[in-house]
Amino acid sequence: AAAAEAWSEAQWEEAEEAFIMADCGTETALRLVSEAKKRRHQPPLPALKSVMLEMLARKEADYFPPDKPFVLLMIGVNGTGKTTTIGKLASMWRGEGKRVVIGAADTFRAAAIEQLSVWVERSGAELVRQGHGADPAAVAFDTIGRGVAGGFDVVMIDTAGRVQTDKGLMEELAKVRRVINKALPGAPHEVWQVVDGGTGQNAVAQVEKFRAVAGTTGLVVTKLDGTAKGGVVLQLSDRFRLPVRYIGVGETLEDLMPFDGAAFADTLLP
Amino acid sequence: NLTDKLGDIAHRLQGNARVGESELDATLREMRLALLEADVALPVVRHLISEVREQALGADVAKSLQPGQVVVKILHDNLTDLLGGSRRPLKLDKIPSVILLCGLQGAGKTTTAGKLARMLATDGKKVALTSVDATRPAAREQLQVLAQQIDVPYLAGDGSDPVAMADSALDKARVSGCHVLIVDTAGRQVIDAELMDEIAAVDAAVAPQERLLVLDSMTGQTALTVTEQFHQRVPMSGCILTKTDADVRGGAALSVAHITGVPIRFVGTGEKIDAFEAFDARRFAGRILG
Ligand SMILES: Nc1nc2c(ncn2[C@@H]2O[C@H](COP(=O)(O)OP(=O)(O)OP(=O)(O)O)[C@@H](O)[C@H]2O)c(=O)[nH]1
Ligand SMILES: Nc1nc2c(ncn2[C@@H]2O[C@H](COP(=O)(O)OP(=O)(O)OP(=O)(O)O)[C@@H](O)[C@H]2O)c(=O)[nH]1
Ligand SMILES: [Mg+2]
Ligand SMILES: [Mg+2]
Repeated sequence: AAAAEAWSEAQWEEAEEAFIMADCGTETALRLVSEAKKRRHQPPLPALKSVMLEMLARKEADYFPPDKPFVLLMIGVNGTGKTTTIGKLASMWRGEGKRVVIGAADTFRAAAIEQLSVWVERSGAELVRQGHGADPAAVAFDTIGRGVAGGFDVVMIDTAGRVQTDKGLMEELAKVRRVINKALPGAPHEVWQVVDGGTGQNAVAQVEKFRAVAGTTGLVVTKLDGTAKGGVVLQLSDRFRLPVRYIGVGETLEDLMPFDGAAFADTLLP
Repeated sequence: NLTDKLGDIAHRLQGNARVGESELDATLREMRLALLEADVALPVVRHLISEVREQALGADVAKSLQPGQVVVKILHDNLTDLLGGSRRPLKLDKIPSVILLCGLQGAGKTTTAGKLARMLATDGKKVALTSVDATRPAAREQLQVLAQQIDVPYLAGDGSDPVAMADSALDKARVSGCHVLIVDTAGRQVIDAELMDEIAAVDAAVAPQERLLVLDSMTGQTALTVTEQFHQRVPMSGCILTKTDADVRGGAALSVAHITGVPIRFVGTGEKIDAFEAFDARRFAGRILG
């Protein structure tokens, strides 16, 4: 039975190409195949799956700190889904009876505050905002103040999208983080980078550079309801040991799922 | 980068009296890896490598003092040809000419609509903007803010159905006598049948002179499927690559060129409304090569 399970070289190559097409990257695709080949006690598909699971960073189930509020900073490149994800997370926590306040720290992009305020309303959260063009760090500071004074369970800070090559905006992000920490020691308890599931190898540079300035503690991968498989997640998880907390699978409040490594690995398998 | 990597192989090639196919194949393997790492879709990579192989053998690379460099140049030329094919200005001869923007969620359509409007207005055209995005919160407001920034009229479509909105906006455009109407649409996934029917219906309603695919330059392997599927429902006449200010290699650009043969017209080079340039094929080819 074991002999029947073994793959020909051509089949292994086919698997490697499937991983490349899933955005795993050439090195990872090669590594998945070469590692799985070594596991002679396992048939090919389970072997590949076990290698993938090893690459995925383990996460402690509970990211909430012992005392409230739990402060979460959301970061990421332009258009990845930060604002929408904040709405989804708020809705999820509201459903658990938690009180949520959200800071509109994207004070730059056209109608960013208006967009966030719709999500705040839909999810039953509260909004802290200042004028368009205000200092994002000041908004973050105010929001934490409101979160503490109002006895909220969760404080979320929405930030403007930025590309990792923009030194000024990366410094701004570092400042937002510092100010959050000043406002509340221990905060931000979590910093999640939102990654578009359709992103190619640039995701690695994104996570690397953002983490250097913001101290990323987790990832959210969005738009996995499309054709993209998000295979780059294997690299992100393996290289940076960052757990994927949630995945976005659509544009409405309910379209958020906890990341399930085993299910994810299944979608990547050829 | 690729040129350095190939420098080593070139060194090896130079030592030989004639460049055998195996030495060439080693070079091509490095190229294949470099192109994949640059997010060029696998089927496109296969096509390019076979082209380069044929031309390199034909060019008798062995005769060159720098065989590795010659092969790189062949690849660079192939990329440039593929990317630069069929360059032509926007077709805006009808009054009003409609430009329809389509693409995935978050690609940069709304921002690009503003950039395009600003560019055309600077060129002396009478431009108007409209959004038929009835789903994303504050989508229409976003475009209205941009329109205001560049002092270009925003024409509001009536109702909440994208096709009806597009229709009524076009009527208003005709009445207003504007030369160009730029139609911003909601982002969508190509496997969403309903939304793909919708974009085809919007297209039918406004019969655009230009249908532009707005694609995030950091898109990975799915750029091929995405381009293919959009092109199938709404025959694209061009593409705009966004967020090229990130350190993205931009291999997705080749998928567009390879699948549709449509020209990449412009690139978005930043968040500001003036961060917009004409696409330079040779320079972009160099960037893909790293
Ligand atoms: N299909 C799909 N679309 C999504 C998902 N998450 C977000 N989107 C869409 O992606 C687009 C961008 O989302 P935003 O929340 O504005 O992204 P952002 O990161 O806040 O963008 P910026 O603030 O401009 O950087 C919107 O159209 C969202 O509806 C997802 O999981 N699936
Ligand atoms: N750095 C950079 N950001 C860009 C560029 N083009 C657009 N953006 C940003 O990308 C994000 C998404 O842009 P939008 O215009 O909202 O994208 P969209 O395609 O209209 O999104 P949906 O309507 O939700 O599908 C915004 O933060 C823009 O400012 C660009 O060329 N460079
Ligand atoms: Mg946002
Ligand atoms: Mg838009």
